[in-house]
Amino acid sequence: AADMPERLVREAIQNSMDAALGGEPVRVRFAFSGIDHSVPTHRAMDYLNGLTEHLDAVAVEQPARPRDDGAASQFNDETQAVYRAARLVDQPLEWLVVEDFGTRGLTGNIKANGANEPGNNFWGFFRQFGISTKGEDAAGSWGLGKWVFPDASQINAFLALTRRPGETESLLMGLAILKTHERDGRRYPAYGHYAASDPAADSEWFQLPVRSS
Amino acid sequence: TPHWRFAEMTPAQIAENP
Repeated sequence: AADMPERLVREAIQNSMDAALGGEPVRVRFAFSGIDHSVPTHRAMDYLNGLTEHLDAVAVEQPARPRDDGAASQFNDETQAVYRAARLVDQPLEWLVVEDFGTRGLTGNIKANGANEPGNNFWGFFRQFGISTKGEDAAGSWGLGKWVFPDASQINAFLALTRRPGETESLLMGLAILKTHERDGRRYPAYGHYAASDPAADSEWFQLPVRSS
Repeated sequence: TPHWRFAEMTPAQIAENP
């Protein structure tokens, strides 16, 4: 965590440079809300709905599991961090925003979901969970470095808003990277998405962004 | 309303990642 600010700034700027439109400078802005511009609790829930119970599940599960020697496992640093994160959502929500300008945004077919989607930045940012082979093309820039975004968040989650060339609507989607966990007798993967509502069963569900003008 | 969602793991996924 010591080099988190450097990792975050380097990754964000590199991604923005790779997405430069050309003809104008790329600008990247980093801003912290601080407590003064935090989101009040009642409004923050719009962005946390469905996440808090999974944070709670991760927080309570780890220490409850017995170790191999039968002793109760200790809270480790990571578990403590998640437990604190689960409490954060009851408070005004402070945030960090990274904005870029003069860039293409997260381009690519939002419905593509192959094992590899060269050049599809939307896929690379939200759907690529395997290890990327560097140097394939621009999508390679969405390799392991992108995990700095959830890493930088105390609740291991971020939202991304993008407007792509030629489109009037913006797309909003989020990604949370926790740990595998159990809730109500069901097992869940480490990752979840903030996405448009969809009545499909989990086995059929394909996360899609929220569209908004 | 948009919201966070985690898809329940399938038996095959659990076997791969217990």
